[in-house]
Amino acid sequence: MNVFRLAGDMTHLLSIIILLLKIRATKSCTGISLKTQELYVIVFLTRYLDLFTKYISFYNTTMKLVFLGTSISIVWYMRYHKVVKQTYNKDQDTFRHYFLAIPCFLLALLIHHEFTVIEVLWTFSIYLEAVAILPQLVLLQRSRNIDNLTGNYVFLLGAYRALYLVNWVYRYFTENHLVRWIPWLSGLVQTTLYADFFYYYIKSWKNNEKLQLPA
Amino acid sequence: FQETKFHDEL
Repeated sequence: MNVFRLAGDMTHLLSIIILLLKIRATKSCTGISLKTQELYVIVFLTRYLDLFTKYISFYNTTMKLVFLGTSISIVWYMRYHKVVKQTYNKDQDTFRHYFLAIPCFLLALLIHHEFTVIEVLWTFSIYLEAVAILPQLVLLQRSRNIDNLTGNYVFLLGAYRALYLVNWVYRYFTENHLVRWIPWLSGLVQTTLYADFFYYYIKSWKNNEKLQLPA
Repeated sequence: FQETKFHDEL
């Protein structure tokens, strides 16, 4: 494992910790899209089916279990915690899951490495992860006030895949020129979706102003 | 440019 991949994983982990911290400490999930969080549960459940079939490393197994556990607990808080669920912006979080999930599934049926259940679901999870942030970005655009924890959460979540892109370039040159179009192109799409958010996040940080996305 | 199947990332 190289330093870029490790930095990417740590950024991803940190983003989730910040989100859980926000939910637990402030007892509020204002500004967080339940649709996006549910899509991440689907992403992790379909990607980590190989937990049962192959072992890569202690690190991989532990991280997979942490991502599964934390994503499920975030959804649990937002749907069932008696205080937290009242802070959920249901009326603004209207993006439909299936607009994203169905096309990703069809694409995975068409473009994959191997036509097996595990492989198609893995590919589906890569495609779905690329676009799963969309409901969250739509919700942020509709929010008048984006609190710091929410802004930092989305920033770190976007930075994670950008670091993976660097990791893939590094691996290409150091590991026998392995080519992996499916994650590469999906990761590129995923990072591009954040471009606009990154611009306003950095601008607000430099000017020391409150983050707000133009409608 | 053959795709390598290599799922060792998260």
